[in-house]
Amino acid sequence: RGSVVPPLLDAESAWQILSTVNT
Amino acid sequence: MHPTELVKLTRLMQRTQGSSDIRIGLIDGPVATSHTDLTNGHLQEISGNNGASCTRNNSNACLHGTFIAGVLAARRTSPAPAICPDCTLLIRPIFSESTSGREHMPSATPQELAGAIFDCINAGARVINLSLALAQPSTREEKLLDEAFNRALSRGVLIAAAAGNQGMLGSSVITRHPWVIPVVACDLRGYPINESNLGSTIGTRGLSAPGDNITGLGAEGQILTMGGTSVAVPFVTGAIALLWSQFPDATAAQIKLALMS
Repeated sequence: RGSVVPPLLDAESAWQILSTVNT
Repeated sequence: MHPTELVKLTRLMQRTQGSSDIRIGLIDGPVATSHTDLTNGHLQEISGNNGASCTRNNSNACLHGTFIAGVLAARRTSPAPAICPDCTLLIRPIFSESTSGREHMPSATPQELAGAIFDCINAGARVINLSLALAQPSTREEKLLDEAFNRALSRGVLIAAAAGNQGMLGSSVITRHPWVIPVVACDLRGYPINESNLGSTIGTRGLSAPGDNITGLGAEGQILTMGGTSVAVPFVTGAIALLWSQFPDATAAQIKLALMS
């Protein structure tokens, strides 16, 4: 990414990722 | 835009209010634990030298601790964001109520902070909220703090920490530890606020979260509006707590990776 500003928290995307890992 | 919508917490908050099995370490000021919007919460006190409940509701330490506790654990019907009221909040006060003035972000020594982190880990915290800055850093004490962060890493305890409010580029002994998730404060359009510290480490390992004009609980029943990276941290902490409530078998690394992806 190389930015001094971190990305915005995205709780829904994190939930989607975890729901595919932990089925 | 509402702060919880900005960081896409709304649907997750509809799915769950959290699980009491997920313990959150709140290393902050004491909390007005008898506040009507908090008494339904799962509050558990881990007292250090000071009690977990406020003795002076108008002290900075109490105002700060109560506000951050409200973002995490207030009733959902309260004006605070109230992200995960059914998770267990471990209150480990570190700021004295005798501090005068109106500090924007209370501070602690590295040794005090390290002790509080060990206490939270030993009490079963899965995630620790650090809405604080460090005072009087010294090399020896910083080594102790590094050991505390390393213990958190080896036990799979996630740590979300304020990036700081000096408007500077750079990291601190807290935010430069690779296990710590530094949190930058942004406005309700998602742009970083002027006071928030930024930097390459913070940009690579951190997250941005709402920290401008956030409405929350005052210690004496009033509504307060606060901002800064302190206030942004519990949005990340709360998201972690809800995700772990929904996916209790996920590892700390999986939760962290999902947030950073």
